[in-house]
Amino acid sequence: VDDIVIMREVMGIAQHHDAVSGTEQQHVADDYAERLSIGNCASLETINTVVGTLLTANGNSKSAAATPTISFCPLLNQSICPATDPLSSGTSVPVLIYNSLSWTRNEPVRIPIPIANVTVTSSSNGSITSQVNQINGTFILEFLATIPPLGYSTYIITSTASDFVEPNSIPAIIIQDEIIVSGGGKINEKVSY
Amino acid sequence: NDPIILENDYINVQFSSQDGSILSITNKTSGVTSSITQEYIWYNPSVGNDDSAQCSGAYIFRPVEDFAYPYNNATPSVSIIRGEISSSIRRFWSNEMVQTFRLYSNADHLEVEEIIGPIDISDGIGKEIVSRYTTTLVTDQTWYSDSQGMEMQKRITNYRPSWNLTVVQPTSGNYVPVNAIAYIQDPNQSLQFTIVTDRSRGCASLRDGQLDMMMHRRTLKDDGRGVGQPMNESTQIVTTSKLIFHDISSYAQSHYRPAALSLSHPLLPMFTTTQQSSNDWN
Repeated sequence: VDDIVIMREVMGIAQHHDAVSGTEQQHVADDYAERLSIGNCASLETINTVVGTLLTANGNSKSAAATPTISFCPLLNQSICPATDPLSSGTSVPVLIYNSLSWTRNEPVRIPIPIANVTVTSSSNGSITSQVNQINGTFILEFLATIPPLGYSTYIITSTASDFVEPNSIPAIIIQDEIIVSGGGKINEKVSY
Repeated sequence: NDPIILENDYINVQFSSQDGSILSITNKTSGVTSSITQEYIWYNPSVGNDDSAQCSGAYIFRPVEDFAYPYNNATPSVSIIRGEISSSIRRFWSNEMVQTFRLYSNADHLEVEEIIGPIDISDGIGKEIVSRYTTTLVTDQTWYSDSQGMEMQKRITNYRPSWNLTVVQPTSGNYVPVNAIAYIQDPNQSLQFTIVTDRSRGCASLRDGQLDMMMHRRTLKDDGRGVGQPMNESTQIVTTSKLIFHDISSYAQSHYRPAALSLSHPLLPMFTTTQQSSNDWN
């Protein structure tokens, strides 16, 4: 509750007419943005805790090691998502998708991933159709999610690739702090970026 | 020379093969097609003139001229992605100007993602950028935008319902707020073109069949209404909108509110890791 109060107070401050209409000075706008960010992070931590607790209650609660640590990624609109980086080392990444509306939603989900070859498994329907788009050296995973009202669904992203890239189809891949430059049908060189 | 087509079970959208611009939308359920064009334009914000020292700024939208300039005359590079989940057309002018039309396999609307900014002011001129959609709908100078995502307000060009309006600003005087939904209707053909937006902005319909959506503003003078600073927005905006072309019906009216709420309440993904197989983890 204390974490949620942070966001509630920030939203109270942001009801000022300057915040609503954008007629504040820049340093005030920056202050609003910082407060909202702090409140947002606190609320997301609360959701992480709640969902993690629910998973433990519904799943294997016999050992502490089975309790998953849930995290929100605030960088999903960026080219690289730290939360999906473990895919590049072969670790599966379960994704829990929360629906804050009061009706069932069948909507696409877009998540940046570090590799091109993955499968998506639904907790109820097994392997489902997914699509990976490459845009400016970034891979964006798309799949259709079905989420109950005010609830969540679980999907697991699993790497299906061995530890090589196909240079003909992937001209340039940014991997962490290196760029692999390819051409002529084979990987030419690895340079720092 | 054939147009690029994005299509699913609900709609068919045609794009120019020359520059990737949108040409038409067909609602496959009703079988009706409307020509449509989209352009980015910018108004020159006033810094005061002989008539008035009033500048365009945070409170005041006051363009110098009644007309707008094309925001980008260059032909963009166009890339197309086709897949089972979505198909998309990406129009790339520069890192400051990218437009992506995306059609999901299960959607009855076309999604458009726009990246705009920072706005170039190296010429010493501020710019107020608008996305303008022009359709063939006959709209009788009328359009609609929402109040707080709930009640739709009827808007009529150069008209106010509660007083006799003297038009002094034919462009900005017709800009009104939109929080989630704006649309135009052709009652004779029973057709409607709806734009669902993910943020509050200004909108207008200055000509029949047109719908203008304010995208980004960067003005270089304070408008003298209390802020004490010019609205020199130096940021980049990434915005997502939904374009829906449908008939005028009660079903359609009840349909775009979930679309608006879907944009304002996006799905929230949370992550963890596991070495277990998907079956074991489930």
